[in-house]
Amino acid sequence: LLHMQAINKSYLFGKTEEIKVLDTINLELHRGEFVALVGPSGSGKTTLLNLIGCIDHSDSGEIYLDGKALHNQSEQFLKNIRRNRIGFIFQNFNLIQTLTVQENIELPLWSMNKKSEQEKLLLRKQLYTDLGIQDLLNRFPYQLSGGQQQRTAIARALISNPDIILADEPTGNLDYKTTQEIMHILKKETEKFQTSILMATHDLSLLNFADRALILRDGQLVNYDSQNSQ
Amino acid sequence: LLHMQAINKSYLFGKTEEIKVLDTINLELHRGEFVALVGPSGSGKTTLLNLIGCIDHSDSGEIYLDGKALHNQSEQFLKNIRRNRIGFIFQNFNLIQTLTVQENIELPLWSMNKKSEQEKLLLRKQLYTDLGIQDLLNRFPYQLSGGQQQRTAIARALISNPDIILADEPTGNLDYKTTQEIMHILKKETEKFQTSILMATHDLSLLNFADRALILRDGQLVNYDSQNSQ
Ligand SMILES: Nc1ncnc2c1ncn2[C@@H]1O[C@H](COP(=O)(O)OP(=O)(O)OP(=O)(O)O)[C@@H](O)[C@H]1O
Ligand SMILES: Nc1ncnc2c1ncn2[C@@H]1O[C@H](COP(=O)(O)OP(=O)(O)OP(=O)(O)O)[C@@H](O)[C@H]1O
Ligand SMILES: [Mg+2]
Ligand SMILES: [Mg+2]
Repeated sequence: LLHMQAINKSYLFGKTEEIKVLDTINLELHRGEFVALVGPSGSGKTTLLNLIGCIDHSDSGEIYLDGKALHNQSEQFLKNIRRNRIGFIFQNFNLIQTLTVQENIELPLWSMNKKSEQEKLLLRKQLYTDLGIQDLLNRFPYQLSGGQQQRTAIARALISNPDIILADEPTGNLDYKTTQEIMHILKKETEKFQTSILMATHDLSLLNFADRALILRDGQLVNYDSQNSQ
Repeated sequence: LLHMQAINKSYLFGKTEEIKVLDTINLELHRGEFVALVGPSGSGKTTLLNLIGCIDHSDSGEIYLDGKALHNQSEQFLKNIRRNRIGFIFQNFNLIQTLTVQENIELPLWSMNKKSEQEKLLLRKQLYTDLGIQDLLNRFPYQLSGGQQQRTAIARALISNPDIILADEPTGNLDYKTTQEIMHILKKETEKFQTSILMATHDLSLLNFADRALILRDGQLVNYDSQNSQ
């Protein structure tokens, strides 16, 4: 489903300093697969997810989604991909402060035609209850706790039933019980809809929910061999 | 050092709905004590910290800091307490986007006289290195990873050597190794400077660093008896 080939990304500071964040990254993500991405703080996990989510550009290398190239595409093309095929759970939530919880969550549906919007809403009525936010729908983000904001961000990523969910530390502000519930909801997505999930996390206990894990270290991606390490 | 008596806090929605977040809370925090505050997402941890940090008002009840009453004080009085005696690590970091990392961290020192500012800066030169942010001092918050922003927020809370540190989920965006380092830095504060720390967290493994823990559930605070539970 997703294929990244020799992806490089650096940040430049002035004329002298270059920080190579991603160094010749190769990654494959298959339909219905749940992959965890771990690595130290500052190792490049968010940067990598942003490239796949089409909200940033690599310096070189190729990205293919369903065989179609994402690199070197127009902003309009990438915008379409972002809206229709990818659900992004941001590390800092990125909720719109002037919209209610419900409006925030249903925002991805505004760009779709009426018929599919109705179908997806029916499929997702359960989602608000599963995430424990059914009583918060008319509130604004500033009226929510950190974890409630995070759950709102998760609902928004799931509502359009995307092909790929990019989850950037989706449980960092949640207690143990809620974290387990979120993980089961995500796992159900892969089983029920063949959604692919790439999840950056610092919580190593969540690796149990993933099919496999990748480690990002010094700009390079390696497979985490859980069978050997345990 | 800190004494909260019969503290109540509710949020009102329209004329009909009242959510009682904190219900007759009594809390004591002694000099040099490291107390953990745990509870489900939405249980009121941030609300409680905001009351102690003088950035919110309770509906009723009393708060005493070093014997002086904080409830029913003027905004000017509370502002002084906030600046000089309390260091706050916010759940969402609250970094100023238009200031560099170094400017953000040293902001609490601007309101102090020149002599004590110099003394504290010498004491804190070590802090940047301990937190691994010494190479990031000239960057802006948007140029940092989530965990780097969190570490910047931690440095800012420590730099003025406050009497009380309120830490709202200070390690939610950090990997295991960095989390351990932060915990040791916080523990050193209590031992070296008799700083008191109240830390809200979802990571139960961090309770090992605390002297004792409190559980917030259904608006009420109870002691967590770790000796009995283990
Ligand atoms: N806009 C930017 N300009 C310059 N450097 C940046 C920018 N964004 C990120 N960086 C740097 O790129 C590196 C990787 O950042 P990234 O946010 O991808 O890390 P991360 O693995 O998500 O970390 P964390 O676990 O702390 O969230 C960091 O060193 C960061 O400081
Ligand atoms: N400004 C506000 N107006 C209305 N309700 C609010 C407001 N701020 C917080 N709340 C509600 O108060 C309750 C407690 O919120 P609080 O942020 O203190 O929880 P928390 O324990 O810090 O949660 P988390 O672990 O998710 O950060 C939540 O139900 C939240 O929705
Ligand atoms: Mg990140
Ligand atoms: Mg909170």
